Amino acid sequence: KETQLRIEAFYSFS
Amino acid sequence: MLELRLVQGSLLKKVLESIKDLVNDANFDCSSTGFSLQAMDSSHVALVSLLLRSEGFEHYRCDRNLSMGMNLGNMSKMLKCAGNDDIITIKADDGGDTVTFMFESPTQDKIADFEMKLMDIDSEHLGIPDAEYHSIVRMPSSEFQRICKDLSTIGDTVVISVTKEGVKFSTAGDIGTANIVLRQNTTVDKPEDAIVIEMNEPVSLSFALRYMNSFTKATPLSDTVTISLSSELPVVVEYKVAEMGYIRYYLAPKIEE
Repeated sequence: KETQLRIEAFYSFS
Repeated sequence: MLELRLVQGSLLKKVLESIKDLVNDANFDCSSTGFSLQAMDSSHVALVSLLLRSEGFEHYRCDRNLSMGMNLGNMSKMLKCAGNDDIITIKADDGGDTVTFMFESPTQDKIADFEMKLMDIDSEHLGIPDAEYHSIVRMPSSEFQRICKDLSTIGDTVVISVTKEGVKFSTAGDIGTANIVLRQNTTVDKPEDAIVIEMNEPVSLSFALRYMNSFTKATPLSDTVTISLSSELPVVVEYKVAEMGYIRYYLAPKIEE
C-alpha cells in the first residue's frame, strides 16, 4: 500500500 | 507603487498557464529581487516556486515589498487577452485592492488595460533550504512531457530510478506495465537535446503522475527540464524562464507502508 506524503513533512513554515 | 514592464509578455502568459491548474489562489510577492510566488496545491502534495528577477524586466519599480493576492484563473483570463508579441506592464499602488495589466502591441497602435481585483490570501510560506541531490537529470522538456503523458495512460504512479545505467521511468496499472530508460547522451547537434545524468548516488522514488503531468504545462517555457532527486526529499522539476528566472515544482514522494 502506497502513501502519498505531503510537502510539510519535508519543509517547515518560515 | 509598483510598475513592472516585461517586453517579452508571452513569458508571463506561459508562466500563468504553467501554474493555474495546480494552484487556484496565490500571493505574488514583489521586492527589489524580483517578482515571485510560492504556493502549494490544495492537497499540499506539490509546491510551486516562481522567480522572475528584476533584471529581466525592461523597467522595474517596486518602492516597497508588496504581496498581491490573485486568483490565478482570473489572472490567466486577463493575460489571455494580451497578444503573444505584446509588451505587458503590471501596475499596482501600495495598499490598493486592484492590479492593472497593460498590454501594448509591438507597433504601439493598440494599448489595453485590464484591472483585476486583488484578494486577501493567508499564505503559508515554507523555507526550502538548498540541498545536495543524489541525482540530477537534465533532458529535453518535450521528452519528459511525452514520457509523463505516455505513462499516465498505463498507471497512476511513476517510479523514477537513477543508476549508472541511466534514468528509468516505470509504471504499472490494470492493463500492464511500462518502463522507459534514457541513457546519457551528450553527442547531439543541439545542446538542448542532450540527456545529462549526474549521479552522486543511485536513487529510486515514486510519484503521482497526475502532478508530474501538471508540471509539464511549463514545457513551452523551456527546451530543457532538470529533475533533481534525493531519497529523503521531494523531487524538484525545474524549468528556466528565459534568462530571468525559473519555475520549480516540488513534489512529495509516495512511500510503501
